[in-house]
Amino acid sequence: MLEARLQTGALLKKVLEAIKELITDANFDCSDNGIALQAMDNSHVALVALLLRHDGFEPYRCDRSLALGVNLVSLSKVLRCAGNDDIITLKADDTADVLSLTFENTDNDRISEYELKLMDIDSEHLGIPDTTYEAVVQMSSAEFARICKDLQVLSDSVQIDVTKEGVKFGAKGELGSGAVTLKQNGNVDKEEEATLIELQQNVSLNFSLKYLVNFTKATPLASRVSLSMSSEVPLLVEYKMEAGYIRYYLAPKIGE
Amino acid sequence: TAPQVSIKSFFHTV
Repeated sequence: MLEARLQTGALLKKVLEAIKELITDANFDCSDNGIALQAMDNSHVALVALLLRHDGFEPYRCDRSLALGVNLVSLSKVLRCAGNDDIITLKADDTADVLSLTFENTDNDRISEYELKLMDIDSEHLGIPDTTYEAVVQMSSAEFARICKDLQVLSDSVQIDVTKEGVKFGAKGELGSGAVTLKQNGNVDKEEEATLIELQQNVSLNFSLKYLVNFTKATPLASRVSLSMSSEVPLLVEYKMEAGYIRYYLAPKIGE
Repeated sequence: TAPQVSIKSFFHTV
């Protein structure tokens, strides 16, 4: 059986907000390592990989690996019934056809209990090879969200160019063009806002902005984001959390 | 605009 108690229930609410528009149904794979999820979006252009490690829960108990098939829109609706400061406990039996959720307020005088029906999901699991990327950009997650949103005004896609000087996001469309360049600035006072670049080789890649904007729904989960790129392989956008991560992979747009 | 490629062409099915 699974029993996982999350002191900061708001984290789970934010995680659901970060994935529910990209994916409809997914298996939460529970093991002694924690709770993981891997799923492609409906058009098979993007892949989401989520890990909530066991040490992020107190207590965490999972005797036997379990795949909990969940409709993410339904789960997100149930989670809206939890207060932001509530402690959330997830429970499921080994033969479970429901996921039990308990929300306790901080005064411990209001306890709400919900049960969400589970479903059988026959999802494809993809093997993601360890990749050494040609360019890794670490930057403020809020800045990344702003750039994607701003450039969406101009075009459906963005060209990302990374050199040792900086990273340039450019978009061209019917109404004109625009570009935002962030210079590498590791010495700034505010570490959280620094743009850091690890570069083996310059890269120039095109991606759909619609997906990138969708990925930025994870912004409330982390102040930093990393963009890992190599020519003609999927972009990895990673938001690291205290005990886990959310990774989005996006296939590039490849030249005509 | 350049065509969008499926993510499945980059990762193998387990």
